[in-house]
Amino acid sequence: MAVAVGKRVLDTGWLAARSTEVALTGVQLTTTHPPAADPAPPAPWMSAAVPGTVLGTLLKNNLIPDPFYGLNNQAIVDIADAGRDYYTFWFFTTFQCAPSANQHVTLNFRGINYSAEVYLNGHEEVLPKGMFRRHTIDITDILHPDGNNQLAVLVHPPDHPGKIPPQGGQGGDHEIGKDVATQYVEGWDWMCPIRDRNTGIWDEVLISISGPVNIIDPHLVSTFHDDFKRSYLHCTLQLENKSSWIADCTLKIQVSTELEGNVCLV
Amino acid sequence: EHLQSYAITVPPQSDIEYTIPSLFFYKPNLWWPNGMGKQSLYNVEISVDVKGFGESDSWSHYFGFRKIESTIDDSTGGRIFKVNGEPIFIRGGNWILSDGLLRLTKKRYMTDIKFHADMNFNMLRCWGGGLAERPDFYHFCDVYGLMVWQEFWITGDVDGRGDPISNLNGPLDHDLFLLCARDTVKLLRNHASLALWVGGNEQVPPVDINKALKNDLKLHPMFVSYQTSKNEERYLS
Repeated sequence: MAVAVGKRVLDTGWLAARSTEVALTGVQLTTTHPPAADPAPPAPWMSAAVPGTVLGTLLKNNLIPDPFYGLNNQAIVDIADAGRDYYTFWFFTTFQCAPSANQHVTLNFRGINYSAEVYLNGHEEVLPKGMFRRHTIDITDILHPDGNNQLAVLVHPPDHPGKIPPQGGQGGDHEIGKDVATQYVEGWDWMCPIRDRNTGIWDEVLISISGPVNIIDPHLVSTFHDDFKRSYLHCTLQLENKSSWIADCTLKIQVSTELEGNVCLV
Repeated sequence: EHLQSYAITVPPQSDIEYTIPSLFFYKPNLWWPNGMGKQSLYNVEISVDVKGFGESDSWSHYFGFRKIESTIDDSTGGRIFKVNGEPIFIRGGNWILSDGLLRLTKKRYMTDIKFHADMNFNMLRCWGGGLAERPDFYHFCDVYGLMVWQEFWITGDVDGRGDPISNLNGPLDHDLFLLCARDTVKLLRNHASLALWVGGNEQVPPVDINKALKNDLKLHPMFVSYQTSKNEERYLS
């Protein structure tokens, strides 16, 4: 039975573990040795906060004090002292998806800080660096026939996490500025340094199921004339045909006025 | 009347860029910033059906009809904003990010942004050392009428004007910076609240990055109007 065309957010059932405490490879984690979530994940695995950061996951499991209270932040080891591996983490989850013929499935990360390797059912994909970029992976051909899929993501911190000088200061030693990542994480006059530099799958993870043709990044612009009496809505978009045959499409655009209560006028 | 459909053929294993013929609206409900009027939003839904398959994909977005302009005022050197032709007094708030562990839920954004609207702000300035804010942030800025000044990831302190002086030429990988900037623009550009892209905080980005950003973000000629000698407004196209 074909799964419905549409998008599904993967934000539950994630596990996490420090990379230095996991001897298995991504291929093994997503084929022969997946971590069990029930009844409780075996150490060193723990329930993870995705979207979120490594510190968010550690806090969720009470493995660090909450850095926002008192001087707790001092009790959390900084990446400069512990090393990047200490905050390099595995994130693991499973999901159901069994598309029918002519359906295509992509795995979409809206933000990862800072770089990652993705493993799905034993297949590896290396994601390029950069905190502020989306990643889309076509996973149609690597989904499990029985619909049970296993996903592991090894997330690495920024390349230049820097070291916080004893006197602190705006942006610490400024090393973080060598990467394309948020800079406040080394601390500022109004902010303590963030110990993991916000490493993690920090934004939405989405499974998108479409037919042979999918819509990419529509751009909407309105123009006005005659003192805003006349207006035009312009839309440019990309259409991608992943199939091996010509696709005869009907593109529809519908603009409905804002929702008044539950009334929607077209 | 605002439901149109078009027949398109897409070759196999390829992607095409398609511009939908513009839709005409007579006196649409305009989107206004907080304190100037209603934040009218329209639900724009786009779908593509493929012959022999049915609906193949769909996309939707709450869109606001508005025109936001800003220019530098020669006499004060300050930036003047106009919305739908009306000058606006900016009551702006500084915005770094909502949570240092990036627990950025919709509920959190809604609460934070409504709080700023209740404080009578009409703009939030997203500082360059923080984040390119997320679609959920912009959605609630659309809903509550807070325009957004969004800086890219350059700060004076870290990029050339801090103590110690460092990263005079910005990040190591300029291509990566521009790739992230372009992808961020595509992610956020349809939001009514997005008022201004800014190269960085207290610092101009490195020349090549700044030039590329200015080029990528310049207004399409169709939207660039000018005043004639008789003080009439004319569009270039």
